[in-house]
Amino acid sequence: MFEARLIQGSLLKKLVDAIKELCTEVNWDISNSGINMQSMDGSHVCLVAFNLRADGFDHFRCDRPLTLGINLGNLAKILKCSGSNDIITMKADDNGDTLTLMFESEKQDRITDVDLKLMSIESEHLGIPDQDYSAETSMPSSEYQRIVRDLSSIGDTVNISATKEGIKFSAMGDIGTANITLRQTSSADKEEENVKIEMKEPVLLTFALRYLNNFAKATPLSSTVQVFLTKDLPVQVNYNIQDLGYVKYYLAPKIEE
Amino acid sequence: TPVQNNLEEYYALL
Repeated sequence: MFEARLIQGSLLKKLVDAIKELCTEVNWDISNSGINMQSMDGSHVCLVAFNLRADGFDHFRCDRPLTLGINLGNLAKILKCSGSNDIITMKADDNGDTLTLMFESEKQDRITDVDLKLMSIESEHLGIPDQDYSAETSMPSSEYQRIVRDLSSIGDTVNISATKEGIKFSAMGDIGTANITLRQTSSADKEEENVKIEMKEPVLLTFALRYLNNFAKATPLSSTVQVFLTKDLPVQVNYNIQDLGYVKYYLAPKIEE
Repeated sequence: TPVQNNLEEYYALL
């Protein structure tokens, strides 16, 4: 028996909206420590992983580990039936073939329950070693969103370089070129509005903007985003979901043939 | 022009 009650149900909706375009059919691994998912996109270019900790839920029960095969598009359709202030409860039996979602309004005067059919999904799991990053940047998630959106109107790929000057995003296309440089700041009113750059060594990597733009769909989940760059390795883009967990994206770089 | 690499080039399938 699995049962989890999330007071801030809108977080679940935002999470599914943040990943559904990259991964359509995924396994959620449920254990008494929480809910985990890891899935590559169809072209095996990027990977999405999330963790929702059991202690982030108002109530969490999992008698034995379960794997729930979920079509995220269908789950997103169901979550559209929930109100933005609804409390969401998820339930599944140990050998069941459905996930029950219950939406309770704030005043608990309206209750919706929906059964989502589960699927059997063959999934591949990647082992991601702990990495020693060349450069780690923390910035407002709205800033990241704006950079990748703005550069998408210039070109399809972006060069990201971290130097002692700051972190520079450069795009080149038929209409011209654009560079956006972020410098470290410390003067913002709120800590999360600052740009922090921790650089161990200069690094330059090239990525497809389409994917970086897709990662920005997680912006509503967190006010900040961390971008980890490592020489010759995939970029990691992390959104921490306050008091609940995280969603992380990994994207393989483009390389010269 | 650079080509897109895939993740299996970096991470092992478990």
